[in-house]
Amino acid sequence: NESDDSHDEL
Amino acid sequence: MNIFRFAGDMMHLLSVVVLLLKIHKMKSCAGISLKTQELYALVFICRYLDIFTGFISLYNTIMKIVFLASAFSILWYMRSHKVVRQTYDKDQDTFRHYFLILACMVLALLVHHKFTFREVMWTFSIYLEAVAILPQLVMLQRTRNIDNLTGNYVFFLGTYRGLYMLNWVYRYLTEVHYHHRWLTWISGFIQTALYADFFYYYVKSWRNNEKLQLPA
Repeated sequence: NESDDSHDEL
Repeated sequence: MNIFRFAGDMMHLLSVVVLLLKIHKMKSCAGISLKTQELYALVFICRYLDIFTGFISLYNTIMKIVFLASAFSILWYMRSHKVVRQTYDKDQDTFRHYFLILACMVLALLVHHKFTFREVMWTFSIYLEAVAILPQLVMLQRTRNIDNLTGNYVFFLGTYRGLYMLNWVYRYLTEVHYHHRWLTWISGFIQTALYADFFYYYVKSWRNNEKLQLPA
């Protein structure tokens, strides 16, 4: 999943 | 989750706790920039738009709620609490923060990874977070007597993104599917670099056992 990997941070 | 990310989050949390402690126990927000606090509230709103739709972990959800709730309670204290609001030094807090919001929004519309509402708002929050400390740093420079809690608040806040940078390097080296997010890296670097001057004087005053004071 391209867009989600950086959004697992706060 | 690696140790750098966790330590970064804890620093972030600690900074908020220290600030709330100062406000709640001392009933004072002297030396604290309301404009920086408004910017952080906006940062959290725009970044955590997925709070109810995109579940990652219980840890993430709880932390998001804590950051949002603490940001709004700080704003409430500084604006509406009958004792605390009188300690707010409005005349020293003159940074034109609306320009920061505008500039970050324009930049987010121009430079992003994906042109969707969610992604542009997320990108905007990354840019805005990087510069949100500026009104506070300007205010610190004008304050002759920076109390310990305020100094520690800014120190913890500055350390948090620095630790995140170590986390990004670590993830880049260890995770196969971790994408190179240059946009976040550059913003994170700028965000941390803005504190360089402050860190220098903070460590110096701590080593010499002196009261923290920034040169005008």
